[in-house]
Formats: sequence, structure tokens, C-alpha cells
Amino acid sequence: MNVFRLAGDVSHLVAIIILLLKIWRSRSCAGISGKSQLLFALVFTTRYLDLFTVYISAYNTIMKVVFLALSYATVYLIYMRFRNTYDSENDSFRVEFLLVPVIGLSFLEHYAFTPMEVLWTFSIFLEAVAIMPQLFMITKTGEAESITTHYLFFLGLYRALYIANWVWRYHTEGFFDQIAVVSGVVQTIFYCDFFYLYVTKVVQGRSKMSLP
Amino acid sequence: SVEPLRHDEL
Repeated sequence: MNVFRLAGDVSHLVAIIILLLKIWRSRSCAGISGKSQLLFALVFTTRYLDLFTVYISAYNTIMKVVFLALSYATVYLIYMRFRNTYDSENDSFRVEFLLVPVIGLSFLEHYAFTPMEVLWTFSIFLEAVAIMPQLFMITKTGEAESITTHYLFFLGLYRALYIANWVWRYHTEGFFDQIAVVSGVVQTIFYCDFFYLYVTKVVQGRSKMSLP
Repeated sequence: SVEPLRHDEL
């Protein structure tokens, strides 16, 4: 464990909590892409299957349980509790355009052709594109609430910090996870456009951010 | 690339 990875995990946790609290306190999921949240729940489900078979550390186990619980709670709030506030018309991204390539690629590129490894690879590739429906929804509605942009900021920051973690681990322990690194870089690049808007607009104190 | 023996990251 290093400071970059810890900061990344904290940033990830903060993002998930920001979104969950926003939905719970406003009792609405307007402007939130349920599809992205479903994809994130799928990412955690397929990545954390080793929860009961491999013990890394108490931290690892606890964080996996927390991420799974919070992501399923978010999906529950969107599709069950506050489903009448779910904006399905604007949440129209065709997720099959993400799932098919990701499934295909995880069968082509993996460390071992075993169910656990292919599913882990699937979760890595899926995470890189899971935010697409949310970014698409924001471009469609033309704006994002300030809280949603903070959610996206911490979500993008988490994987950027993981890249720093991979650089650190490469130089200190020769660790190099090619699949995670390539996918993590692609994922972070997707946020660059948003990061620019976030820094230039939201930091200026405007309540809403309108994407071009 | 050094392939990780097990995935120790979240």
C-alpha cells in the first residue's frame, strides 16, 4: 500500500458517498444515469468475486464489501426507491455498445483463461467505459448539478491517483499490471475533458456546469 | 510485463 493508492481508494469512496447522499437527501435521482450505476455495480461484482476465496488484508476485504454495498444501495435508490424521479428518457446510452466490445476484449486479452481472470479483466475494461452513459446524459441535458460534478471529479481523480500508484509500485517493487494500467489510462483520459470544464467552471462558483 | 500473481488492488 502507498499514499497514492490510499488516496485513490479514499477519493473513490468519497465519490460514491457523495452520489449516494445526494440521491438520498434530495430524494431524487434526476440527472443521474442509472445505467452507469448499474455498470459500476457490475464492475464491483465481477471484480470482487475473490472476496471469499483470497484474503489480501482486512482493509482489502472491508473496502470490497463497502464498495459492493454502496453501489448496490445506489442502484436500489435509483431503480426502486426513487424510480419515479429516474430520467430514463435522457439516460438513453446504448450500453450494449459498451458491453459487447468489453466482453470480446476480455476474452482476447487476459492473464489466464479462467473464469475468475476473464471476469476480473472484464471488470477492468468495463470500469474504463462505465461512466459513458453519465457523461452522455449530461451532454444530452446540457447541464450537470454541482454535486454531480463533484462526484465525477472524485471518480476521475481516483483512477488518476491509481496511475501514480502504478508508477510508484513499478519503481519500488517492479510491479506492473499491464491490463489495469492500459485500461486505467484510457479511463482517466475520458475524464480529461470533464476535468478541464470542472476546473474552469465549477471552481468559479457557478452552480451548474453546462457541457458543450 | 510482470504479471501479478494475484490482484491485491481494489
